[in-house]
Amino acid sequence: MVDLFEDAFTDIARYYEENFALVFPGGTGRLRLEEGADPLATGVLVEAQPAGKRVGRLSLLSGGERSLAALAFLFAVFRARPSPFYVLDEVEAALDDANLHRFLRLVHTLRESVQLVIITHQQQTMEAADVLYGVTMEPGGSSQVISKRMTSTTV
Amino acid sequence: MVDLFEDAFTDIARYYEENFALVFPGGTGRLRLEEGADPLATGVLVEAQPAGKRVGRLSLLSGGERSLAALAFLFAVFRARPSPFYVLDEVEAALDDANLHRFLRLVHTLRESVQLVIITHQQQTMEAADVLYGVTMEPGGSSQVISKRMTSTTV
Amino acid sequence: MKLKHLTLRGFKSFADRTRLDFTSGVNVVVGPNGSGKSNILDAIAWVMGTQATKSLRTEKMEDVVFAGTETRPPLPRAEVALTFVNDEQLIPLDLAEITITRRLFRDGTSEYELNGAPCRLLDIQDLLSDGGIGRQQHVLVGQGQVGDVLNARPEDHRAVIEEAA
Amino acid sequence: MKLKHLTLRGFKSFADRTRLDFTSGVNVVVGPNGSGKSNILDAIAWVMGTQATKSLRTEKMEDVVFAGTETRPPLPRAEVALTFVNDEQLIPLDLAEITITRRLFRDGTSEYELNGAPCRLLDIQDLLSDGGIGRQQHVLVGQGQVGDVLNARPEDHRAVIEEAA
Ligand SMILES: Nc1ncnc2c1ncn2[C@@H]1O[C@H](COP(=O)(O)OP(=O)(O)OP(=O)(O)O)[C@@H](O)[C@H]1O
Ligand SMILES: Nc1ncnc2c1ncn2[C@@H]1O[C@H](COP(=O)(O)OP(=O)(O)OP(=O)(O)O)[C@@H](O)[C@H]1O
Ligand SMILES: [Mg+2]
Ligand SMILES: [Mg+2]
Repeated sequence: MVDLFEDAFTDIARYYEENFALVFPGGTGRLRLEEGADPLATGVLVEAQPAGKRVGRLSLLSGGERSLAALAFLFAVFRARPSPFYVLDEVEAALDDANLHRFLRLVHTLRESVQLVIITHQQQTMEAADVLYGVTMEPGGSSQVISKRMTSTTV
Repeated sequence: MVDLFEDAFTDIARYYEENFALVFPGGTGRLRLEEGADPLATGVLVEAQPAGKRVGRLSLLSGGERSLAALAFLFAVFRARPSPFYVLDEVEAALDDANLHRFLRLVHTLRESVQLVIITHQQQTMEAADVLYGVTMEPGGSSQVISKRMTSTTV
Repeated sequence: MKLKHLTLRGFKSFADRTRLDFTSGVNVVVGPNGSGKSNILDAIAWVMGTQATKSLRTEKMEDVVFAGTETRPPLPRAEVALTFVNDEQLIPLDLAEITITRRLFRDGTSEYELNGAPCRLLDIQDLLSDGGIGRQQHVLVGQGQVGDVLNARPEDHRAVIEEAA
Repeated sequence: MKLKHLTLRGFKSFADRTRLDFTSGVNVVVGPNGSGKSNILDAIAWVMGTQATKSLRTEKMEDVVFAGTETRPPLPRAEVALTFVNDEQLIPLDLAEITITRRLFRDGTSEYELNGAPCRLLDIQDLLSDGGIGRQQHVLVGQGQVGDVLNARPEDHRAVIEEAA
C-alpha cells in the first residue's frame, strides 16, 4: 500500500515539475513529502515558484498563478495515472491570455492518449477543439446542443 | 434600530428589483424577509428568476447567473446607502460577453455619484474607464503602474 | 473506456431529448451563461452514480428533474444514458459498447440499466470501478473547483495521489 | 471622502515607491496574472486598518513586507499612504485632504500617521468610521468573493444590509 503511494508520488512529482516548467517558463515547481513520523500518513506539500520570484507562501500567489499551479498539479496526476477521459468545467477562467496559451500546452500533453471534454468561455480553448458543441437555451425553452467538427483548416 | 434596518431594507429591495431588471431583461428579482418570530433577527432571502425560467433554488442557477444576481444585490446596497468609493476585484470574471455588457449598466448607475476602482481582465470593462492603470512586473522586479487618461474619443 | 454518446431527457434544463456524440480527442463545449453546459457535467456525474446532491448543485435529488419554465410544464422524470467504448476490454464483458442508464421519477423512484437490462446502482458503480473511473473525484473537475486545489491541506493532496495510484 | 492618491513602498510586490493618482469617476486597473493588481486592493485594506491576515492572503502580518526576488534583496519595511479628499467635510477636520499612513517593520514594529503626525491604529479606524467607510466589508470586494454572496445564509444577507444601513 505504501509502495503504491510511493510509486504514484514519484511519477506525479516528476510530471508536476515538467508541467510547471511548461506553464511557468523559468519557474520551479516541486512536490515534497512532509516531515512526519508516519510514512503512511505524511502529507504532500505543493511548492510553486514563478520565474524570478522567491519561494513564498502559496497563499501569496495571485488568483491566476494559483489556478495555473493547480492545473499543473492536476494534469500531473492525470498524466501519471490516466483515466480514459476527463471533464473540465471552466478551469482556465482566472488565466490571462498568455497563461491561457501555456495552459493549452498542458492540454496538449494529454490529448493523444486521453479523451477530454472541456467547458469554456475562452476563444483560445475553442481553437484547440477537435469537435465543438454549442449549447443554447431560448427563454422558457429546453437546452439544445449543436455540434460541429473542427478540422485543421477551420479557424 | 429596527427602523434603520427596515428603511434600508425597503430601499435596497427596490434597487435590487431595478438592478435585476437591468441585468436580467424579462426576469424578476425580489428580496423578502424570512417568516420569523423575531423581527430583529429575521433573515433576508434573495430571490432570482432569469427570464422565462421558473423560480427554483438559487443553487441551481449557473455560475454566471449567480454572479450577475449577486452583483445586482451588491449594487443595490451600494445605491441605497453609498460609500464614497468602492474597489472591485475581477467581480465579472464568470460573465459571458452579453452579461458583461449588462453588468456595465450597473456600473453606470453608480458612476456619477460614487468613485469606483475596478480590477479586471475584460476588454469591455476597460472601455468603461475614465482612467486606465496598467500594472506590470518584470521577472525578479518590482510591480510598476502606468496610468492613462481615457477620453470619449479614445477607443 | 472513452465516452461515446450521452443522452439527456428531462434532466435539469434538458427537457427535450438531447444527444451528444463525443470524439476520442478534444471535445469543447461552449455557450452563454445559463444555457446548460455545467448541467451536462452534472448529467455525467449523475448517471455514473453520484449521490451527493451538493456536487449536483441541488438540495434534493428530485431537483434534477426538469421543473418546467414559464411556458412549459414540468416533466415527470429525468433520464440520462451514457455509452462507453469498451476499447481496452477493461470491463470483462464481451461487448464493444457499454451503456449505463439512470432514471428518476418525481415520486422518488429510481431505475438503473446496464445495456438496457435493469440493474442496481451498485452494479453501475462496480462496473465503473473496474474500468478505472470509479472514483469520479478528479475525472470531473467542476466549475470553481480549481481555485480550491492549492488551498487544500497536505493530507488532502496525499489523498488525491492515493486515489489515483 | 473619495480617494485621491495611494502610495506603496515595500508593500508586497511593490518594492519600488509607486503612486496612483485616482480620478473621481471610474478607475480601471489591468495587467497580467501576478503583476500586482490585487496587491493594490490589499494595500488599501491594510492602510485602512485591517488586521485580518486572511483577507490579505497572508499568514503572518510580516508577509506584506517585500520579501525580495531572485535578483533583489528583501526590504526592511512596508509602507502605504492613502490620501482622501475631505470633500463633504464628513470628517470634522479643517483640511482639504486627509492622509493616513501605515508602516510595518520586519521586527514587527508598527507605525501609523494621520497627516504626517504619529497616531494610533484606533485613530485611523475612528476617522474612517466617521467618514462612512469604517466597515470595509463591502467597500472592498475581493477576487472570488462575488461567487459566495448568494451562498450566504439569510442571516448573513441581513447583516450586509444592517451594516450598510
Ligand atoms: N430541474 C431543472 N429544471 C429546469 N431548469 C433547470 C433545472 N435545474 C437547473 N436548471 C437551469 O439550468 C440553468 C443552469 O445551467 P448551467 O449551470 O448548465 O449553465 P452554464 O451553461 O454552465 O452557465 P455558466 O456559463 O454561467 O456557467 C439555470 O438557469 C437553471 O435554472
Ligand atoms: N511580500 C511579498 N514580497 C514579494 N512579492 C510578493 C509579496 N507578496 C506577494 N507577492 C507577489 O505578488 C504577486 C501577486 O500579486 P497579485 O495578487 O496582486 O496579482 P494580480 O495582478 O492580482 O494577478 P491575477 O490577475 O492573477 O489576480 C505574487 O506573484 C506574489 O508572489
Ligand atoms: Mg457553468
Ligand atoms: Mg488578482
